[in-house]
Amino acid sequence: STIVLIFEAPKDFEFSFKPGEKIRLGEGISSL
Amino acid sequence: IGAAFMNYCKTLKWTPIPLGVGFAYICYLQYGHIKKREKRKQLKGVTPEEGLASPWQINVYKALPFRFTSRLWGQVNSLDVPHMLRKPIYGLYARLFNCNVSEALVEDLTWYQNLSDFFRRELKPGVRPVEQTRSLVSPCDGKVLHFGKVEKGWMEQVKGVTYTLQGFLGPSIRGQPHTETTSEIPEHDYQTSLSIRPGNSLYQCVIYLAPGDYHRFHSPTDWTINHRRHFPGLLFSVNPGVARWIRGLFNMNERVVLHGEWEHGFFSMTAVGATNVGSIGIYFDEDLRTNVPGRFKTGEYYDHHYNQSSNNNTKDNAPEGVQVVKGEGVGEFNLG
Repeated sequence: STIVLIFEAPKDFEFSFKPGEKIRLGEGISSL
Repeated sequence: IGAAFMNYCKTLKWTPIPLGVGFAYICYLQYGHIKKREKRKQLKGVTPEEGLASPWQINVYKALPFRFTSRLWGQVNSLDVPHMLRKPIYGLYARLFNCNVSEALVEDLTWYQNLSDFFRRELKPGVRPVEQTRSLVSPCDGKVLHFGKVEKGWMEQVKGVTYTLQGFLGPSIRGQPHTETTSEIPEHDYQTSLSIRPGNSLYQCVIYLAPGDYHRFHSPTDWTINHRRHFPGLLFSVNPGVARWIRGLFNMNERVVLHGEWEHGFFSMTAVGATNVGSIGIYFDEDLRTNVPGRFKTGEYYDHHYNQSSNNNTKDNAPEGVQVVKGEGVGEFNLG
């Protein structure tokens, strides 16, 4: 199964992880 | 002029040697670069284009009865397991797929009546603290396959393997008038039609849930869900290997798109089904039925608008839609 998020955000938005990284529910995924 | 030219040539007679040495040195450096590049290619394997499935391979894959077998798998796993067999069966599943049973709300495996129950197990309160300092958090446990900006209506499911925003969300997702004759528009125009606010960009993030992961998904932010779109579809595996092999995989699979607004504008969260996990439940949407028997056409979808009458979460005079807060449970994947 997969979850896909698509959203608009300010141009300086940055993700705070790398592709392939494991992530857990509730962990921050951005600089915002 | 001739004498002057000859004299000039005499002065050049030693020049070819350093030139030749310099040229040889440049060749040597270039040879080193080429060797390194070829080695890098070998280590990385084939390029995405070379590794993609051909149309006939996809057609063969499509012909496999994944939807039927998934429903059968779901039905079998909805049958109650005898009490004495529960621990060995679920224990084996947990070991095979590396489930962390100690995080489950109910650790006693004999409590779960069947494997489907165990698959959608709840977590203990507090084992997944929600970061309060960030406005956007992960909606689930999983592995990040890809993320980044959506450019000209194209997205990537893994690095270098693309799918279209229009194919994924379907026509007229936001504001645009929908008619029976709505047809495909250029990908760039589709992204423009989402009316992204000035100073903003569109982003995407793909998170893959492995079989042993916690299979419920929560709200990644505070937002209002206005609309649900269900695409009946195929049930190809979505593991990273297949995502690298089949271009547009997510546009083919059964999926439920929830879309609405957050503090920065457009926001959507989509649950994409997979082989044996084609049943998607949304807690505030009793009308939703996924992976049901029957044929479907590619691109076919069913819309549902959330309003006050179908929404118990909103208070009187609240705007239309379902308001969810960061970390709140939204739905779950089920076997079947």
